[in-house]
Amino acid sequence: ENAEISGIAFQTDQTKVTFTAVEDTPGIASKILGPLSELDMKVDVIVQNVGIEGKTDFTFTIATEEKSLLDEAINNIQKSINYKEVIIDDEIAKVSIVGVGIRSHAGVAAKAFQALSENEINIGMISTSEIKLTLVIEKDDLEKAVKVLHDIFELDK
Amino acid sequence: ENAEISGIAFQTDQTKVTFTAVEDTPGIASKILGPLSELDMKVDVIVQNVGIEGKTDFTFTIATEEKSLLDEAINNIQKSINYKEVIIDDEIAKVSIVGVGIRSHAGVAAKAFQALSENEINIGMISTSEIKLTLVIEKDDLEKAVKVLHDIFELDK
Ligand SMILES: C[C@@H](O)[C@H](N)C(=O)O
Ligand SMILES: C[C@@H](O)[C@H](N)C(=O)O
Repeated sequence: ENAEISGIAFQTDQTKVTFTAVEDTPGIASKILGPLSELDMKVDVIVQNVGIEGKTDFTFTIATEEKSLLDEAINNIQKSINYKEVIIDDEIAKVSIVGVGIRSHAGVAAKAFQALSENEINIGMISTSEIKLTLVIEKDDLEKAVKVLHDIFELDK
Repeated sequence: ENAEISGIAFQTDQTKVTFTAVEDTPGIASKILGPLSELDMKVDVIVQNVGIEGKTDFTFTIATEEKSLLDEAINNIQKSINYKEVIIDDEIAKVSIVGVGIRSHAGVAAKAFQALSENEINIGMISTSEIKLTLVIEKDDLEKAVKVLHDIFELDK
């Protein structure tokens, strides 16, 4: 493919928070981000997939150093939305494959996903933009994931 | 907040495809993207949220002009993975809020989500990167969404 991969970026200082089975109706996203913003929390990844039977899951990552603010944030959020449960996970790492032309290059994603799967690394979350394919994986898999991705995209040559 | 919003980008020529209840185990993402890549399909957004009880949904968007390749792609994919159903939706629009400093600025997301909710625009999918907040909404809501976002981020001044 013609995509130019410029590098593999990663972070291990994040915690992911998932509200499961929120209503897929206008206002819910706002009622989650509002309280986070009011507490000045550093939100990085926000991922929400399509609603199924009127419900969806809503996940965001925050800086782990701000984890102490989560109780208050969740307390505020639960006053205005329904959800099944909140899952908090600080054992994650964010890995991003950065380049130009990643959009419309299913080949880059296919290559990255194949390399990770061959190394038994589970992909927890996927979020893409034109220049970046962002994956959330388990922290313990990070070192291997970065090496594997460097190898298949030939970034050390 | 200090985020600089440079603009609102949008596209209406995409179709979203969701495989529901795929197994959240290594190899599944690869078995979906592989066939898409082999058919040279233009994949743009890929969104996958966390697994719940070992299952998750996997969504990607393609150029609607390539919709005719979908039957073959799904045919190939279903040979190697289990899923509950495939949902195909070409009545979507992708809207992106582009800027610097969007990451760590829950305020930008909060502001965007509130403006959309006040206008009864449902947010179908969310995918973020440091410089871009990407939303998938219904095509019929696009014109209003772009206007609303331009207004609240004061982009016409
Ligand atoms: C789930 C959430 O994004 C909802 N669809 C909203 O528009 O706020
Ligand atoms: C769902 C899918 O991403 C799976 N977790 C994988 O690693 O391939």
